[in-house]
Amino acid sequence: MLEARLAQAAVLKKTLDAIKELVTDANFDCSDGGISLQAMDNSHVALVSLLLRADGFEPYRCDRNLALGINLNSLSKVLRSAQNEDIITLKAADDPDNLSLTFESQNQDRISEYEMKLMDIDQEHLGIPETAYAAVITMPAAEFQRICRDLSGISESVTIDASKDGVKFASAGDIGNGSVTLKQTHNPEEPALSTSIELSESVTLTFSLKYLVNFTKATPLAGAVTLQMSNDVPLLVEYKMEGGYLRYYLAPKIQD
Amino acid sequence: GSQQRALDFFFKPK
Repeated sequence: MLEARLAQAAVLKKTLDAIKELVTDANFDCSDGGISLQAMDNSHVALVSLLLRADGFEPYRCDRNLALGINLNSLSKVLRSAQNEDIITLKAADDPDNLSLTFESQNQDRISEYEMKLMDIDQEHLGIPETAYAAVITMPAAEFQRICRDLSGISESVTIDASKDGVKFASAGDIGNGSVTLKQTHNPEEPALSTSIELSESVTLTFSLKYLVNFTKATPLAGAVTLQMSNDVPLLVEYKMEGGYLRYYLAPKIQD
Repeated sequence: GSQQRALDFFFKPK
């Protein structure tokens, strides 16, 4: 059986908000290491990889591996009933038909109990090779969100160019063109507000802004975001949170 | 112009 108690409902609520528009149904794979999810969007352009490590829960118990097939829209509806500060407990039997969710208020004067039907999802897992990326860019998550939103007003796609001079986000469309260049900064007082660029070679890749804007729905989960790129491979966008991560992979566009 | 590639091109099923 699974029993996982999470001190802050907000973590799960924000995580769902960050993935439910990209993925409709997904298996939450539970093991003694924690709860993970890997799913592609319908058009097979983007992939979401979530890990909530066992040590992020207190307590966490999972006797045998379980795949909980969940409609993310349904889970999101149930989680709307949880307050951000509530303590959430997830429970499932072995070979379960339902997932049980309990929301307790901080001072335990209100306990809400929900049961959600599970579904059978035959989901293939993709092998994601360990990659030493040529460019690793860490920046404030809010900055990345703003850049993607601003450039999506100009064009459907953005070219990200990482070089020793900085990282340049550039878009060109019918109304004109625009770009934002970030230089490396160091803010010892507020490391989350710094931009760092680690580069072994220059990288230039073009991506759909629709997907990037979608990824930035994870902004409330983390102060910083890391973009990892190599030429001709998918972009990795990572939001690290306490007790896990939310990663998005996005296939690049290629020139005709 | 540019064409969107699918992820399956890069990542293979396990």
